[in-house]
Amino acid sequence: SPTVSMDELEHLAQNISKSHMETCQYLQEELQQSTWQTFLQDEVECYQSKPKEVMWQLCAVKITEAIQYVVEFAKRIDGFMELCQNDQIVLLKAGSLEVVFIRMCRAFDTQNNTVYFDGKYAGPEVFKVLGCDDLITSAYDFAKSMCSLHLSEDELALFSAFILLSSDRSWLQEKSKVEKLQQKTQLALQHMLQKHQRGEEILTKLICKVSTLRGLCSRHTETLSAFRAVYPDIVRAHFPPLYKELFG
Amino acid sequence: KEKHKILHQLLQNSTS
Repeated sequence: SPTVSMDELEHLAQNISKSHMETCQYLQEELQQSTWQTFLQDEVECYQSKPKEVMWQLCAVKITEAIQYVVEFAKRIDGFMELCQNDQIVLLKAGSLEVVFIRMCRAFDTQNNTVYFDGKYAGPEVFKVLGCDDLITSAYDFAKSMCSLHLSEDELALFSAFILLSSDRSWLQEKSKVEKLQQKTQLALQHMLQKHQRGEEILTKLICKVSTLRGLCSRHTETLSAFRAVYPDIVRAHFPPLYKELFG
Repeated sequence: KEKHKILHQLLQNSTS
């Protein structure tokens, strides 16, 4: 592992936390104030009675909005913009949705298994018409398990950066440069967890999430291609261009 | 580059 001073780790942790807070889309206070606002039964039914393709499009728009914040987050991480453009794109293509899934736990209410979506808190039944119950259930389960770790915003920020800077993504041109950045981020995360007197097992649990996140994202890709096979024109004409670039 | 036009653009926009 690279030799990094404590000062450097502190500095990186501060930079990543600040970047996260500046780009987190919703402040914790906003989200907490809305938890009592869950969709009423007739509103749930309204989502359920939308045509499948309309609901898909709405979700694609929401995912794209969230991803734009993740792109901003990446740009503010020290060292990210110093990577070659190919690698910036490779990392965002592979990791931006993973960070959206991580961020989902901030907007998740474990008490009633709902997530902030389209202005209120929504249970998994809201997404029924999408026809991908497995993916939705897995995303909710993932958010729930992330919540059970009770990470602070700083820890969440560092974990998000650690995921974004994954050096094992295919097609990286300067793999070792990414590797060094990721290692430094991991050290900063470790340092932060120690400082917060969290047990060693938290880091192990977080590292285990890497494969869960990859599974979630590949399931999203599979679900999208199944949808696209039936509705190619809808995707072509109505899905956000950034979404198509990332997942096309 | 053409394939990731929007991502390129987002990366090039200065952070606000």
